[in-house]
Amino acid sequence: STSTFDFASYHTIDEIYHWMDVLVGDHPNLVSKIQIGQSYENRPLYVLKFSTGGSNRSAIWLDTGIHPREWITQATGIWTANKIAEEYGKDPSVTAILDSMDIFFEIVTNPDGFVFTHSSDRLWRKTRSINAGSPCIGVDPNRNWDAGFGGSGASSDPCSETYHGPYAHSEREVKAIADFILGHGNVKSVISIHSYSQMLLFPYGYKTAPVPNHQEMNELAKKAVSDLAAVYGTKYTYGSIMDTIYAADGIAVDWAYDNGVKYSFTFELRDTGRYGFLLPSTQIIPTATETWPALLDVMVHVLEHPY
Amino acid sequence: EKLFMGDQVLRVTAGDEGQVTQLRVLGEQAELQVDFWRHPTRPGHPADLRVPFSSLPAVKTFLESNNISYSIMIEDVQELLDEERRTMVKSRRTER
Repeated sequence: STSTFDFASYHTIDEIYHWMDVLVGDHPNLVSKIQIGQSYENRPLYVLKFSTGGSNRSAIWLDTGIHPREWITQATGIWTANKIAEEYGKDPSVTAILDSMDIFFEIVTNPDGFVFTHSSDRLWRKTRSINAGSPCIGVDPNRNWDAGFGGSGASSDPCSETYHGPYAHSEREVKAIADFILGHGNVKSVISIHSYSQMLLFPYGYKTAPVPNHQEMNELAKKAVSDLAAVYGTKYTYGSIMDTIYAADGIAVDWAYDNGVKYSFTFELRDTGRYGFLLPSTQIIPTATETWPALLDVMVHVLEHPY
Repeated sequence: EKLFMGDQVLRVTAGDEGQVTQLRVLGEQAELQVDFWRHPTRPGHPADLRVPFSSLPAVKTFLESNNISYSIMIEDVQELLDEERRTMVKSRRTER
């Protein structure tokens, strides 16, 4: 049972994949595990599907770990997925969401990179694909999306941590998600969880023009970070990526927005000012616990504002 | 396995746009192998960069000579990673 899983610890990919099967076993009428593709090194790309039935319902996509060294995001993903499963039938918001929408949650979005952080280089950020003509390995999977791809908000240097890759969606891990979302056709929200700097961000990163529903996104972000702060006092900033941090080209939520997913957000989790993304495992549950109300705010808003 | 002994993570706060630009230039000096954990954005916003042990003197000289204020956020990255590994092993043993 998932009750024996230590959510307050970091885990290997095998432990996480095993836990997924246990979660499915514990909640057979709600959770299933689907595979949306394979990574560069042919690892399965697993997605947890939360569904109470119906065909092709509108859906919410969540992902953690696209930058594999940010272990706190996968750990937060595991806790959050378990929370969603546990709260269905209890928490009115979760129940309302899952009574009419599906939730897809990819926890290890970059499995090759994640395995590499355990085996060889704890601080690995990119994928593990080979860059022809360069000794340097890997692409930044959050600069590889077809939204302002190749712009100055990414690097053309294969040795850079923000290398955008040879062409948009060159990375199998990115293409699998893009194909899944386009194939599904009814995804209404993409929430990509990163670490760290305590920010709740929304498009655009690749252009200064605000999105058409900027006001709505800003108000929703404001409410979400307020509810997040109420838990442990962790203060987030929020706004469009371009306004809040810097120009970033080829990122997931910009691609999602440009492909019709109106409620696309990126979370940058807590920054204690002492560990960067190397948060000690004692901070997993507090981080996940404080993030939950903000995530729920976004998901409830998506439910209440069909389009 | 790659080790990060003596590597430090510096928290740097640029005072003006010029210093933000200088930080970006610092990031582009491949031989220093600086790894931004938080990218320089705008004055007053922290940027975090991991600096390999061998590059620490050069990077700190660069920051000090340009009056860019910084503090040491992580004194030794490898020590933190070793502690993380010990914690994982311990919790796995407890779980088992």
